Amino acid sequence: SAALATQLSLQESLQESLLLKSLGLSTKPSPKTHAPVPSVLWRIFQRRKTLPALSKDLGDACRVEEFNVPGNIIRVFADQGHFIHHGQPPRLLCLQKRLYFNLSVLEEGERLTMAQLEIKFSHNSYPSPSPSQGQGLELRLYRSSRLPLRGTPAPERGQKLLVERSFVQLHKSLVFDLSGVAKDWRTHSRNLGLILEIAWSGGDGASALGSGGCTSISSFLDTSLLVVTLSQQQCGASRRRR
Amino acid sequence: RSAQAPPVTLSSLCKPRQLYISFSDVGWENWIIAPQGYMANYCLGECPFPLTAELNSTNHAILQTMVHSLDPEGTPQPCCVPVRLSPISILYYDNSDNVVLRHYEDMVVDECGCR
Repeated sequence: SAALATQLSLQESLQESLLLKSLGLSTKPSPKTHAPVPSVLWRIFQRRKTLPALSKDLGDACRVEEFNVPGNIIRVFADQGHFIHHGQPPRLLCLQKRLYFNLSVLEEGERLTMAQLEIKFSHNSYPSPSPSQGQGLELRLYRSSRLPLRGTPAPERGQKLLVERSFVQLHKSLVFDLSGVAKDWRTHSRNLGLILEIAWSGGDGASALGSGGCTSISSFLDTSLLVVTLSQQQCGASRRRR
Repeated sequence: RSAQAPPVTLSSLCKPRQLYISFSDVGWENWIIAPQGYMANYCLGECPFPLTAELNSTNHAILQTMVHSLDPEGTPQPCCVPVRLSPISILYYDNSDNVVLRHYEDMVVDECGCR
């Protein structure tokens, strides 16, 4: 009976792995932490759940209507990068952080159609002392061109500037399109991450650090990368059927 | 000449039957966030001669029931199978603890037919 039980268990696990494969998974996931579900994913999930069956059938299942891009898989990657701490903070620099999103979980048959970086703050904030004095914050996002060296966090050399934006008001959520960079990470170059910098502009270093110009970014929460992909295996098959 | 067959009642005709799939029953509750289960349904029932339009039959199935009525031993009745399915989306954690929303086609049986 022990041999029979082993055989049944083997058959069960074989069936399970076949089933998982048909769902596009190589193994049964076993998450170590149950991170909170990003609100954008909840919203899309709830909207799809409430759609009547007929609409689901007519709509293109391999398209993400919310972003108007092809895709049937939406992932939200948590940032695995660390803050870059300088011994002596450079003048005007409020925050410097490496951003790293591990895209290696994307399978070869998946085509990346969108990548959107979101930087979250706990609330909207106005840089002090006063935006009317032509002072504000500057956000810069660089593409990292080399691996971070342990113990020597900064400065980076040969970084490619991706985004540069000035803010009089920092909104709760800032969103940037990184589709091109993410596609390039998958095809041409290694994913070495990004460098995020938020700096005080329009004043002197004393007003940034001394009188609280940088305090408006104290509400910085975290960053995440939302990635939409199209599974060629599943969506290719459904298109052929239609 | 047709063989004597037991009368087919409306309730025994090919149609969708309710089937609720619970992800905790299959041991997937640890990584599937939502839904915790869903009404997947299945097809069951007879495809008797003569096949009617309500049974979503193909020309081939109609002919097969005719042949079956003449030779019940040699030719089976057509099968009662899903002919229209709808998709669902599943929210889950992957192996790297990322949250994933994936759209899966053909997960819910909406209509059955004799094929």
